[in-house]
Amino acid sequence: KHKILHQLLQNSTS
Amino acid sequence: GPNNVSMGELDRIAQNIIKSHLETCQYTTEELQQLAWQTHSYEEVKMFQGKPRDVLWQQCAIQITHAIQYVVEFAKRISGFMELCQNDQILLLKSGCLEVVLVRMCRAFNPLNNTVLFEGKYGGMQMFKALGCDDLVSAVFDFAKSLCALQLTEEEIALFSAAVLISTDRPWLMEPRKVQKLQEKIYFALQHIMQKNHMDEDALAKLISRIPTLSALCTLHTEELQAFQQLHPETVNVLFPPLYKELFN
Repeated sequence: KHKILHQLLQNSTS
Repeated sequence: GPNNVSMGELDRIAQNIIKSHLETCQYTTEELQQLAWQTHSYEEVKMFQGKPRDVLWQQCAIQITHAIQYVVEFAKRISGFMELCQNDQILLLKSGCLEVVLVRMCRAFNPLNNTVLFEGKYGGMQMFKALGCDDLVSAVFDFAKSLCALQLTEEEIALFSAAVLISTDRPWLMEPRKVQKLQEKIYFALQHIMQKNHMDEDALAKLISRIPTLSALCTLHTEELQAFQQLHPETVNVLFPPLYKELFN
């Protein structure tokens, strides 16, 4: 449901 | 420390949150100071006012979305946030990200002439006239002014942002106890820093009293978006950033 937010949380912290 | 939290731990929490804040701000304090008196000219303001409503809405949606991406990064760097279950991470960000954007906005607000940084320079409320939501815009400006009046340090803005984000007031949290423990520590750290920095004993109470206004602003934003969407469904569906739609639609 919150695909993009989910994705942003998954991305490793740069 | 209170509730068996040692001063060492409060200090660690504060340092982590301040570092996370500074690393994820769109503009450094120095950059903002340099820009503070660079205001949009009369012609530039006229240009914003002459834009079609949907074009300015789209422009603002893009700016807000950009700011939100930095807030997500801020959240991820707060010790303990990523240890919450994913449901709660998403819930806290969905309900709190715009509130944090509004708190952060006070850094880019000049209370001496009531202007805010937008598209590279500072400008007043009249810049947003074409949005057709004067009530929301003036409420946001009032909020920024009232927060600026508290003369918060960068450290206090960081801790307050974290306290706003990591809130047990959000419905449907799966592990509210875990969120509460983290939030309490953040408040103790904020209290500690504010006692050190402010002569005014009520400074923290005044800051906390701004939270209901924050949530009212977010409700107003949602209502204005709904009203806009009824008139311009295509603009929202096709041109608005997907993250903005995911969060507010």
